[in-house]
Amino acid sequence: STVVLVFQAPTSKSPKNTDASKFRFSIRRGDRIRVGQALGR
Amino acid sequence: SSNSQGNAFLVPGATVATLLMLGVLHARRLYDDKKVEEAREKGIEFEFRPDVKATFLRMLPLRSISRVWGFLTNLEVPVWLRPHVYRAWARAYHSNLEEAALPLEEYASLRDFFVRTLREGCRPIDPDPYSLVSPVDGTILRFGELEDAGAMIEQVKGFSYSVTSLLGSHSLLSMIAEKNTQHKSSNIEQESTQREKSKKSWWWISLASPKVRETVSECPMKGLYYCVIYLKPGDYHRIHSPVDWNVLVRRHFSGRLFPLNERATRTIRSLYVENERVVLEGLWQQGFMAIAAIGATNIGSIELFIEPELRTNRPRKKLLPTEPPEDRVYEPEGVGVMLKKGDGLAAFNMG
Repeated sequence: STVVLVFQAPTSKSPKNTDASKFRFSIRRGDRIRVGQALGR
Repeated sequence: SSNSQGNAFLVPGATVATLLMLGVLHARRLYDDKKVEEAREKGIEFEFRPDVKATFLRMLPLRSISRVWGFLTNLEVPVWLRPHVYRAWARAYHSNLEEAALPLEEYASLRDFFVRTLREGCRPIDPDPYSLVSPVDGTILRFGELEDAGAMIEQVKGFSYSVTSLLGSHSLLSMIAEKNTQHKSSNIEQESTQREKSKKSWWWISLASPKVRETVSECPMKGLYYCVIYLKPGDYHRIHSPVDWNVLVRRHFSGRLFPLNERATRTIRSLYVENERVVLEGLWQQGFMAIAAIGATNIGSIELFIEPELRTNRPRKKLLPTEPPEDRVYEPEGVGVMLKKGDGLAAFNMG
C-alpha cells in the first residue's frame, strides 16, 4: 500500500515570505521513515 | 495395472513439477529484485516500461482475488499455532514482533495481527511545533514542491499523474487554486458568480464558515508540496495524523486493486489514480492538507477510525472500471473532525 500527502506550506516564491519561513523537507528518497518522525519543517 | 501405475505417478509428478516451476519463478523474482536494489544503490533509476505481465494483470479478477485473500487471512488460527504463524510472517516480511502491543496468542487471525497496534512509546511524535511528521512507517518514494494544483507527480521516471486525478476533480485544492487566481486578480463579481455557480457544492458551503475562510485567505500564496510513502507488507500499517488539522471531507474511489510493489510502479500506468483509495482533505494552520491512502491487491481494505462504517474493497456490482468517487462532508460543516498531530486516523488491512 501507499500513502500520498499533498499539503500547502510557506514557500520562498511568495514575496512576503522570507527564505527562513520556507518549508524544507528533512528526508531523502529511499529513506526508511517511521510514524511521528519529521518529514520536514 | 500399467494404467493405474501411470495414474499413481501422475499426481505426485504434477505436484513436483508445479513446485519446481514456482521455485524457479520465485528465484527469478528474487534475482530481479536484487538487480533493482543494486541499481538503486548506484543511483540508477529504471524508466517506466509496461510489460506483458502488466497487461495480463489487467485481465485478472484482482478484486475477487483480494477478497478471497481477506477471507483466508480472517480465518481464526488455533491459539497454540498463532505464535508460529506470526513469527513466520515476521521472518518473511521483516516485521518487528517486539513492538506488538499484545502477546501473539491474542491475535485471533493473521488479519488481526496485521492491523496490530504498537506498544506505548514505540513511535514518539516529533515535538517541534513547526514540523510535519510522517503519517506511516514506510519508504520515501518521492517528495517535492509542485508548481500548482494542476501539476504532475512522477510515478516513476517516464510516467507521471496529476494531483487532481489523484485527489479528485472536486478537491478543495482546486477551489483554493481558483481563490489564488481570484486573489491575484481580486475580481469581486467573479467571486459572486462563482458563489452562484457552486452554491450547492460542499466546499463552497464549508468555506462559508469563518474559520475555514480565514485559514484559506490568510495563506494566499503558499507552496504546494507532496510526499509519496510506500508501505511494505511487513510494515506497521496504521495511519496517523501528520499535523494538527481539521478533516473536512472524505472521498472514496472504488477503483482497481493492482499490486503496488516496486515492479508494479515501473510497469503499470496510472497505478495511484486507478487503484482503490480513500482521500481525506482538510485544513491545517498553513492551508490545504490531504492524505490519499491507496490500497493494493493484498491490502485492499482501508478502515477509517473517524468513520468506522466506511467499507472498501466491496464486491464490484458493475464492471465500470472507474465509478465516480463518493464524497462525505464531516459535520459540523466547515469545521469537520479535529485531529492532533500523531492521532490514529486509519488503518490498511488485508483483503
